[in-house]
Amino acid sequence: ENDAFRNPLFQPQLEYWLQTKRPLIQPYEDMPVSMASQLESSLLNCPDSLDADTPHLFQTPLSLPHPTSIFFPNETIRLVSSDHSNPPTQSKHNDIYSRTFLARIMSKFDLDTLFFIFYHYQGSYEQFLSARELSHRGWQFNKVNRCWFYKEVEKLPPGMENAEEITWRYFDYQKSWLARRCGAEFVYREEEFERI
Amino acid sequence: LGIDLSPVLHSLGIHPNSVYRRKVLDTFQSPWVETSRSEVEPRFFTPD
Amino acid sequence: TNKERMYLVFTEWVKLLQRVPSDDVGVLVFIRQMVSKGVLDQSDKLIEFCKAAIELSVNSFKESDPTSEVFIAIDAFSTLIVKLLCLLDFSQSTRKEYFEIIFSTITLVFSEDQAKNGNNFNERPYFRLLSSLLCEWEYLRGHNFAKIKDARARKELKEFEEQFFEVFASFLHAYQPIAFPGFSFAWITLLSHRMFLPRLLRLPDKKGWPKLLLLFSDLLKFMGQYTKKSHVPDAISVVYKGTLRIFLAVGNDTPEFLVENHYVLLNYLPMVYMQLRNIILAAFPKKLSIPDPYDPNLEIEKTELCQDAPLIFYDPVQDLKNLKKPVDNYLRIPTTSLMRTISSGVYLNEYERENGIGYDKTAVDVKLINAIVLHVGIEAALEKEKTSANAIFNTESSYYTILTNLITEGTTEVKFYVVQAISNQLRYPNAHTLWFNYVLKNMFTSNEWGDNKAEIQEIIIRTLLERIITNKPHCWGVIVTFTDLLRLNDESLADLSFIKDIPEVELIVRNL
Repeated sequence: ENDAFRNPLFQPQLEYWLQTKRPLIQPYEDMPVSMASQLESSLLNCPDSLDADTPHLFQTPLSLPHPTSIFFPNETIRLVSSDHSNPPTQSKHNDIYSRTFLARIMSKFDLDTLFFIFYHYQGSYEQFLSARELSHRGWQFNKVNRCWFYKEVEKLPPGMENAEEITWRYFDYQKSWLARRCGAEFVYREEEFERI
Repeated sequence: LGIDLSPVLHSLGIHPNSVYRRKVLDTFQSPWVETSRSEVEPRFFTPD
Repeated sequence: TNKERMYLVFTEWVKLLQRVPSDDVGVLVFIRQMVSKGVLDQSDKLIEFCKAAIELSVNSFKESDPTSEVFIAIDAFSTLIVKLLCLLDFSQSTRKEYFEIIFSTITLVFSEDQAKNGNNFNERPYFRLLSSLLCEWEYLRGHNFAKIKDARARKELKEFEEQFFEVFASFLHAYQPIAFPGFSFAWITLLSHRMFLPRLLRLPDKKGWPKLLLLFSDLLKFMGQYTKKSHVPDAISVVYKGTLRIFLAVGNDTPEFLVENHYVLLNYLPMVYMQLRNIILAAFPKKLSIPDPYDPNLEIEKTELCQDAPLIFYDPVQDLKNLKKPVDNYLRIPTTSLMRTISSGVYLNEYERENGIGYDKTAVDVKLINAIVLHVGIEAALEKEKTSANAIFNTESSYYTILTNLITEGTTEVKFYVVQAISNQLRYPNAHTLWFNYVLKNMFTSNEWGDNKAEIQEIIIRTLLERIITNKPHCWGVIVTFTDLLRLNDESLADLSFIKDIPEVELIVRNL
């Protein structure tokens, strides 16, 4: 009486579906040969981590033209997991990414490399990780001008009028590809910065 | 009698003696070491 | 033909997704046109289209050069499913119904493929389909659906999320290894998928737990059914290895799941899997600081943590069957006739196969005994809160006597399973561990057993010892209880006849 059995679109496949219920209702005492060989076959075809990886049908081209871009491959390198011999040490950065190979290697990258990944691999997991690494290093992302800013605090020798001197830097990704000092007119507005 | 679980925990990235406990299921590659030879992309979110 | 036209449309879809990002307006337009031009405007057409898409995708996988991108079409289909769930208007039907139709179609194609191909069935394309579906959903729902600009749509999708995982989990339950052995390893990989398992563990209000328990039960049942003393098939050994790692990962990330569901999980876990049992029972809530069980100055009665009862997610009262009333009545007012009903009610009508150490079948309803023992423990802890500790730390109390009477009036088998069930509650320091420690200690030293005393003591020692001689982890409560027994002044364990009978055991006990 069930609707599914009366839908011609479900015939004849429904039969195969029903057959799979039998061992659930009446379990076999010993594994039949057919089941054993299907199990073996399943073991042989066992999906691996590449099968389980996130699909990317559209390969994002490099997002901005850059003079050195011809030296960088378009594809991300499939990094192979190395051993996890080092136990976590930093409590501040103890998130789900910290133990991945990619995040750990990014912690060794130059700022230059991190900025390149950030601006040229937009929307990618790699961009996300570079932003995370920059954030860990104290950089902040300005939503308005899309630049990364860094607050440099210099402790002044005792006896000076102020205890510390603050300078702001930003990374100029559009023209010079350098970190530049902000002018005296720069005012830090918290709402302009992305909370990462 | 079971086995010494230290290498199994190690392969999972679990360090019981460490003060900091990190979640491992979000980057779990596969139930078996043999099929975990590459890392998988975990969930992440990028602001607009 | 109609089918060929659908192949064409789907092929266009696949090509489109390779040319533009999935958020592109072209994708939205394509889907709108699929509805407006009559490709996907009715559920029957949806079924036909999905069938065509899956067949094309699976064939594309089978025919592709294995070193090339074999999953392009499958990934495109996964994307389509999530896009449809996101973009279509669901005023006529619900997203859940729509999703179920799509999943049903996948299921039918999947069933036919595995039935017709037998050993040549390849699970990988179907695995990929489901894995990519999970990844696409995750991409959509990132940061609480922040990508969805329309407020109403965002609200609807947030409400749908629980159903998304429920439908997925329901179908995964139907694909369990006993039903689809050719999909077993893919199935286990899906259960532990990084976009599935942690999500279900962490859905608000533990909404994902019932389905997860069902799936873990499926896995344990499968393992149990084909684990024989004489022979464990190689494939089952591999299944066990994977299962072990999954449980260890769950114990690390969300130990609460193991803590609150130990009763259900142990009902399906074959008892020979001693270490896995210990892993489940040794779990404890994250923030707890557990005192050293080997500390010679430790007194369980003075352990602060033992004041709190553990959380139990699945109430065992549901499994008491027709003994619920007799048990609850007995706890209130113990009578011999109620006890007789309970004692005689724990037997099975037929033998059941059970691969144990020293036995291979049971005549008792083990699950029922587990339910009775845990239920009594839960009620005892509640009673202590309501009245006082004296109400339960008292060998005259009905909470204690119901267990001792089960033992007195039961066969050796019943005694064994009651003691096993009690020992299953000797976990991390909590109110149940404390009470059952009291129960077991008193049972061990009691003189009310008459001629049966040695047998009961032997069962208790065997039960505790088998949990300690395995590789770690060991349960805090078991270690503490065994230490308490070792320290008894009146009865030295090493002098007991059943210990002396087996030199290896005597040696272990003397060393301990």
